[in-house]
Amino acid sequence: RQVTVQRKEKDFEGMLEYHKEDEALLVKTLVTDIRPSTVSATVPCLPAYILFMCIRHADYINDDSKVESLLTATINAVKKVLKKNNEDFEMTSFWLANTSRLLHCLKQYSGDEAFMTQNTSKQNEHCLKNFDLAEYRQVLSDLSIQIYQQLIKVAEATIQPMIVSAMLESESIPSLAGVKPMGYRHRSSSMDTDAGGPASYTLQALIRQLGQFHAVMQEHGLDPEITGQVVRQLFHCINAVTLNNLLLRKDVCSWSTGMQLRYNTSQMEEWLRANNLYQSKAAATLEPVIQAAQLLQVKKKTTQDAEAICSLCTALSTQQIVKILNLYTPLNEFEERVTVSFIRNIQNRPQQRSDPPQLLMDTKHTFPVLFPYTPSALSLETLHIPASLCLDFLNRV
Amino acid sequence: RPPSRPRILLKAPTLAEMEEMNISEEEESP
Repeated sequence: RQVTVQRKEKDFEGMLEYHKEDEALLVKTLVTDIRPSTVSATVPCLPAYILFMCIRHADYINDDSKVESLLTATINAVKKVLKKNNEDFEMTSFWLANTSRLLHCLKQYSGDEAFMTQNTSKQNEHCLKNFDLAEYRQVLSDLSIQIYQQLIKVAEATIQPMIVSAMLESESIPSLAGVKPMGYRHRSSSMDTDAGGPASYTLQALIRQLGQFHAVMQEHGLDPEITGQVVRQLFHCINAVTLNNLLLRKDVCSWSTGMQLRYNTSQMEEWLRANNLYQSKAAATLEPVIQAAQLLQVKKKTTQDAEAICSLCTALSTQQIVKILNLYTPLNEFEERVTVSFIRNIQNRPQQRSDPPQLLMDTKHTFPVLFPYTPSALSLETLHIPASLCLDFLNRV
Repeated sequence: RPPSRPRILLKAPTLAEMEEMNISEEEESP
């Protein structure tokens, strides 16, 4: 089909020519059948760049039906792959990275000046010549949101069963082992050995799982801003599930759980820092549970204590503070219960907060997702397609 | 800088419309 003359890199225009009848094979190879591991050693989001370079060529030859057909086939194939892998974090992350990269490419090379400010002059030469794909950008943006929601769903389903035992029940501070409120001393140890009982996870297991999610998203070249939003959403879930359990379980409302919880939340903040995720607003989502931990630990006796609690616990509603104080269980016979008059003191303080009416947090609350425009520094004409992808029917132009 | 000549807007169906078209195509071809 093609005279195989080795051309110098500079001769390439960053386009890929294909025959219309090869479109189905192209989409099958690059979308339907691809495994993330096939392209793991190459440029992140390679499928997105290859597809865009094919779109560029169809635009260059002024073939509107070829552009429309490839984009539609790609979008439908991505949707199918996601449906088939709707419990697979790796595949979902891979397609979120590639779909959002394809969307960024359609913007970066649209010819719209707003998207060209960071382009090199070579990249500007590579802008689409004939077609305005703004409507397809909208479809890809909608698709990216759908994929993001699937990613959150898969990740939440994985961590959900770990949260309570990792955050509230496992003993990550060795010196606190065995320090439990009266009557509950052996609860979690007996639970671990119960046949058929719930599985027990440590905080380290939960952090390890978060680390795996993070590593996968990084490997796929997902934009750091999107990765940050995923982490923030998962931290919200961890916070809400933990707080809701505190609000319902007497056995965890104790000084030692407060200590444990403070330690656990600090470990999670540490994980954010170690992974450059502290700016993602994820840490702020832990505020209610951090304050609940402090509430379990502070003195709860005098009017001054009540005042201090109210100015400390700004992320908790009065209803939540009162509930935790009511459930608070002394560690031993020397520690006193919280008195009724102290709780009344808290309840009767002038309300300066706008409290939500419900006691429990919405574990399913989702923050609106944003895909900020992230142009790429890659020069399309330098892109190398590995032979292992079996795309030799594409012709570099 | 490339000459800025107007590009032709390609109309795209919405994501939901694309899915509908895709489903009916699949139904047609057994």
